[in-house]
Amino acid sequence: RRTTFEAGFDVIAKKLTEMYQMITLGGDARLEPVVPNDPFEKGVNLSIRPHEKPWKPIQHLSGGEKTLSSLALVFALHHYKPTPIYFMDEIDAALDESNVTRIAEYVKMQARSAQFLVISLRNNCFEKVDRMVGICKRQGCSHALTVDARELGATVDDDIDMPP
Amino acid sequence: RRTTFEAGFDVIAKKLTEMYQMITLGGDARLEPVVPNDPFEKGVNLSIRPHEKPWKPIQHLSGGEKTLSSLALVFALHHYKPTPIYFMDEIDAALDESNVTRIAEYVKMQARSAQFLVISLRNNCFEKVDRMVGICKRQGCSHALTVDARELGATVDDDIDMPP
Amino acid sequence: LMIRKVTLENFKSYSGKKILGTFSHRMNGILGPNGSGKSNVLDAFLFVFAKKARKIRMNRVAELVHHSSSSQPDSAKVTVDFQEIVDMPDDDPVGYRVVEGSEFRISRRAGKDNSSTYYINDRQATMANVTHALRQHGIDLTHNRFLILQGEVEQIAAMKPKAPNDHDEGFL
Amino acid sequence: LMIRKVTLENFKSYSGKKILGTFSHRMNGILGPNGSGKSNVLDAFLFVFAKKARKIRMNRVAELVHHSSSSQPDSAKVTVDFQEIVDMPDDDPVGYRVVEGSEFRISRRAGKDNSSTYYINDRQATMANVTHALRQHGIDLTHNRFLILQGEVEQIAAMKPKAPNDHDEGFL
Ligand SMILES: Nc1ncnc2c1ncn2[C@@H]1O[C@H](COP(=O)(O)OP(=O)(O)OP(=O)(O)O)[C@@H](O)[C@H]1O
Ligand SMILES: Nc1ncnc2c1ncn2[C@@H]1O[C@H](COP(=O)(O)OP(=O)(O)OP(=O)(O)O)[C@@H](O)[C@H]1O
Ligand SMILES: [Mg+2]
Ligand SMILES: [Mg+2]
Repeated sequence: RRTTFEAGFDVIAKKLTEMYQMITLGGDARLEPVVPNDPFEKGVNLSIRPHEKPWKPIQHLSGGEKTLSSLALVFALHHYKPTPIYFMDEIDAALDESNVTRIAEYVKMQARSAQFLVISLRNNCFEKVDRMVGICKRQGCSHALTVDARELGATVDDDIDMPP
Repeated sequence: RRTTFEAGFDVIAKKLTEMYQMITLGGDARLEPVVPNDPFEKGVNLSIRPHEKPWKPIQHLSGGEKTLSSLALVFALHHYKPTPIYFMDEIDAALDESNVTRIAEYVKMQARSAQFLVISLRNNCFEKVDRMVGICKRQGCSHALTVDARELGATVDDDIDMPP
Repeated sequence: LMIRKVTLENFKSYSGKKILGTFSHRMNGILGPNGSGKSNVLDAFLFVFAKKARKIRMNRVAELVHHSSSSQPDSAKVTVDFQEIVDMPDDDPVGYRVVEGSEFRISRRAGKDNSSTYYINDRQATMANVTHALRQHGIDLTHNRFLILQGEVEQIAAMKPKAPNDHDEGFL
Repeated sequence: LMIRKVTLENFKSYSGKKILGTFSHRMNGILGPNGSGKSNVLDAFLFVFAKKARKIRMNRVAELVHHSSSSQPDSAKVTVDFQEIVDMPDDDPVGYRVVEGSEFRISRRAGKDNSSTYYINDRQATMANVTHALRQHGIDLTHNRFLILQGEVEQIAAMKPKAPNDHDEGFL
């Protein structure tokens, strides 16, 4: 069991570093056991070296930097052990405009191998989606309208069956 | 002491309701003692009736609705007992674009009687400010540039002493 | 596996029967003003996936039933339609082909009396049946890494080393 | 009372001497990319206002001193310049007039040895002197309602009824 864990751990740690470097263009991340070479002893720790800064434990990062680190980990875990569907609610709340765009791009890339349902308040995020569900509330009741991004204005109705 | 508290409490409760109605255009808020008419017994509770919906305890609200309720309370408290300076870090993270604009408008109004230093990642917020401090980081070091909103491009240097 | 559509009946802020979808097999966005009901859509999925009421931001299942001045139904029901697909090359207009006969649906009804009933393909089932069926299709509900709730994302990377174990060790 | 400017010397991500301001007496915005140093500006004010290191997101005062591959100074210092003003009518180009002789400054220096020194108008002072001086000018540091840190705003209205008391009773 320990060897399986350590093999999996190595794959994830390597992928996390790769994802974080891609997402932050120059930052670096390390997933390390608290006790060297023994993840079972005290668990694992995530250290981040944001772009051009010294290595830091994650508590010392800004809100946006923590968000990017978390998402790099989620994508790394997906690479190691994929899940078919992801639900994400306002993952970009703490991101500046350029990071909102960047993370939306990464989700779009990941969406080639999994289905994503993403809630966001940031316009830059919606530029990347394939399909949108617009929600509004009138007199205390929510209404939903599904629209295809490529055919804006063409609503998608399940019983009308277009486009699937 | 109790009578002073209750008098102050009534002023704040009234102002909170007024502020929340203004901010949400149709919502309602009530600050009530847990034990009726006795705020000292068990403290106070904030209930919210968002626009066209039934009264709810604050835990049942959405992220944006909680933010608006909190800010209505902060503004109500300022009316009752003003402070000269306010520091606010990303108070609009959970707000949709129209609420970002609306809250920025309210801060601008409150800024007639207090100085506000507001950090935000949302462009709609910066449309309302009188002066902006732009921060960037190069090689791990932060740099700041202060610019007057009316004279965009005119940097404000303390030693150059313009505009004050 | 993909979710084709979800039907909300008197669930939280959704009065009457509301259909969301057909979804894309790739990236779907849910947008709308504060308080409009976006997170409630996620709650609908958690509800069908047999998560406790506490995780759906409510103390009791009865609170999930829609209530407003115009409407006080006795129960709420959520139905999720799934299908298995095969990706098609990029030049294909649809992008995927549905695996013949792979469609299935999971539903859950909650009453104002706090009762809870599950259905698989419209036939009554137990909660264990549902979690088993979902696991068969690749959705493992014992860990939560496919789910990032509002306000949670910053904490994922900050999780303490040993516990909670979901973070890394739990699922390896 | 208003803050005219703030000077950061080797404080957190600010290397060397950096001046922010002159601020508007009304609404000032701080903007920049994630991780650029915006919240660190608020930390600088908290630091001068004698808040504990824990509130400034650090465990020890020594961690507030700037460190990077290019620069490892021995201490950090923050200076805040205040002034009392009188509002002028809206047609006035400046919007306010400074009260003659009302300018004052508060500074604090922190060393890598965890030492901490306060200054009022560049003369050494105690932490008690500083909190007293600020209170005289209307900044009461015993409650925090003039300060909303990153991630805190949603909790303000959700505070439990009786405790913590800051919420309502504490300051009445
Ligand atoms: N059982 C119910 N009946 C009617 N309305 C309900 C019920 N449960 C929750 N609501 C309403 O749903 C609203 C919250 O919806 P939700 O959390 O989905 O908003 P949201 O779109 O995610 O907003 P935000 O962008 O602020 O996060 C609340 O205003 C609440 O009053
Ligand atoms: N003593 C220090 N020396 C050098 N850099 C530091 C020091 N303390 C903190 N930092 C850096 O400051 C950065 C955080 O800055 P800050 O929290 O102000 O960012 P921010 O602009 O508020 O970002 P966000 O928009 O994501 O909240 C971190 O990357 C951290 O590495
Ligand atoms: Mg929400
Ligand atoms: Mg910040």
